[in-house]
Amino acid sequence: QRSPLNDFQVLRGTELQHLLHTAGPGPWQEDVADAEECARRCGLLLDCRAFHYNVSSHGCQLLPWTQDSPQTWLQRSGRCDLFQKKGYVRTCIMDNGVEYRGTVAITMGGLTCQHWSHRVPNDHKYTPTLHNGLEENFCRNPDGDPRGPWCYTTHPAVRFQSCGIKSCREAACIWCNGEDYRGSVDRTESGRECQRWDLQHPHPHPFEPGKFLDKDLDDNYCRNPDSSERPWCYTTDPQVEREFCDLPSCGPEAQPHQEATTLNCFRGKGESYRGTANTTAAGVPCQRWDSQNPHKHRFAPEKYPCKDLRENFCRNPDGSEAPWCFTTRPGMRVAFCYQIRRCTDNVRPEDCYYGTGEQYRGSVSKTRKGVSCQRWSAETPHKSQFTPTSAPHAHLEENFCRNPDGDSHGPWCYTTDPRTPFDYCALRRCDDDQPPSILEPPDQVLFEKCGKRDPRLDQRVSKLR
Amino acid sequence: VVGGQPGNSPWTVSLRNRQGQHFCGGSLVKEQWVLTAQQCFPSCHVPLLGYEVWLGTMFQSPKPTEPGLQRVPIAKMVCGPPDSQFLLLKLERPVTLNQRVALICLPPERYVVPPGTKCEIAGWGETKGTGNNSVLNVASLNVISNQDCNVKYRGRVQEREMCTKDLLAPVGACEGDYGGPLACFTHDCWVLEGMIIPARVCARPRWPAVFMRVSVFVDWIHKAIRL
Repeated sequence: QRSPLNDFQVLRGTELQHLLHTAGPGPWQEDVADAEECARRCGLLLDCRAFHYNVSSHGCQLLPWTQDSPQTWLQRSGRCDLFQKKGYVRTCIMDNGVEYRGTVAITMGGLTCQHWSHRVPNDHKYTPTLHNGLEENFCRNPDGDPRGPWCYTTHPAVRFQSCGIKSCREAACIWCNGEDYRGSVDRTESGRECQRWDLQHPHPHPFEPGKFLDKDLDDNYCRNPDSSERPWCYTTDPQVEREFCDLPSCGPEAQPHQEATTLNCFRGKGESYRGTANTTAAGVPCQRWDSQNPHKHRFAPEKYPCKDLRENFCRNPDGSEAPWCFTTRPGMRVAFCYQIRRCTDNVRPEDCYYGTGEQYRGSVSKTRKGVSCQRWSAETPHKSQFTPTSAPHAHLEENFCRNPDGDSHGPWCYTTDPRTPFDYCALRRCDDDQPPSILEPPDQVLFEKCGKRDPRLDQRVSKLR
Repeated sequence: VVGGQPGNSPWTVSLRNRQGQHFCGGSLVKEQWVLTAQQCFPSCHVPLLGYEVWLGTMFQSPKPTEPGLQRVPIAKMVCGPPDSQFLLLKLERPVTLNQRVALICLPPERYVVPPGTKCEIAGWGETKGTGNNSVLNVASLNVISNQDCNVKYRGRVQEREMCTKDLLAPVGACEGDYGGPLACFTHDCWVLEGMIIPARVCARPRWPAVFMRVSVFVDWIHKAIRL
């Protein structure tokens, strides 16, 4: 149950502009149900190479050109997705490349290809048609040559030569479990075609591309969004939900750009944690990774050589929120090891302050995360509530850390990071400073309407008890 | 929550990752703001796409059609002051307050909960077999002074932390509850006095439980929401 969209590669939020056709090559067709219908129509037409799909009006515009055609360019668009036939935009070939419609025009030996419409220097029997796609002097495979696309050459002594375009399988290899694989193979190891990630048929699934942006779940290409042992895809065969893809390994298991490992704390999601904590936060001992008891699982150490699944140490082989492990308690399958401290990503304090830092007059101008402070007199990226004129007492010079509002947690500043309005500074309390104790007797407390829960619900539940 | 009972806590929220899995608790302090623990997130600047807050249900795995369930994406994070372990989450839109969803009060700045005050923790975390993992569990705990707490902890408990009384039976927060509330009944209202943070062991019998003291950081909460 393949979708006609399987023949297309999408660029979300993109329009293809043509220098000579600002309004596009033809009218919009509004009577289509969805992008699949557009793909069906375009797929039937030999001179249709791509189409715009309007995500709001659900209309489509068939296009005779792609982003590699002359005088075209891609442009961001708030209303369109651009679908282009894979044969034209993929830089690798599937099988023997008879579908290849790319623009490579150089042979393996570096010779320029002869135009197919020319009979010199090499005469031949081929006539370019829409069907055989013998365009310009691009490499093509009109006779199904097992060595892939080829061309006649402009060198009199070399009649024709293969172009050496890589198969999609060879074009990209995988490190470790292939979570970073971004190649264009769209078939499984049994030869089944992959289902598109942005479709829920024939197999509904949870991996919506929009929710897993970091996994680049493009079109129907093999990917590994759930840290399986290899890249895989759902298949277009209703009887077979998902299968692995057959992809070459890049070699020895170390990943070239692997993050520095940590031992007694973890950074980010803890995927590089290599410490020896081996209980859960609940204090339950972890199960050994090489054991299937009490919990059967798929994270066999030999299948995840890069994840260091030694003994029963807390690890994060699947991109979860933190290091975790299977536990030795039958009733508790997995648990996070949140008791492992997070490595601080704070920078080293550069100065110190007394009390709440209201009198701090130093020139530190960096937040604890190392972000530069915004000038107090500036209005961007954050509108300052405290300015040198509105708070003269606070000595708000330049972008130095200050405490104009008596913040009990120390000097702060507005930051130059648009995502962080304010933050505390790379300062620490001076060693000889003792903050006043807060453990005085409580004073009278007045509250508004919060903090109440519906007594009727409470009663019902207590009955439940 | 270990040693708790199924219960009702309309300000307790469930943090969900993009697979929809519960991984931490939180407290609804404003219609669009939830307080939780920094430990729950890789950092204060992670891509938040797919992370959601679920409210208005008692079930760990509510059906999508469950009435009252509110699922709100998280739009922004604000990291708490140094040593606070606090994290404020701004939601993409305000939640709807109703019978099942309510705000919890914040204490005045530097307010110290009197010893003996009745409090409760709530969460969908690990019960260690003492309760029903599929619903929200609530457990009652009573506050003790830091002085008493430090007898057991040999002075390690800071003023920015607070403690509840040690019990003979294992009762307390556990994995999956972190970031959730220690709510105390004060002057006829429930007030968010503490936040559940990871400890080396869950619900350790005969040991006081330690929480972050919210009143020390309430000025930051107001400032972060205002700025």
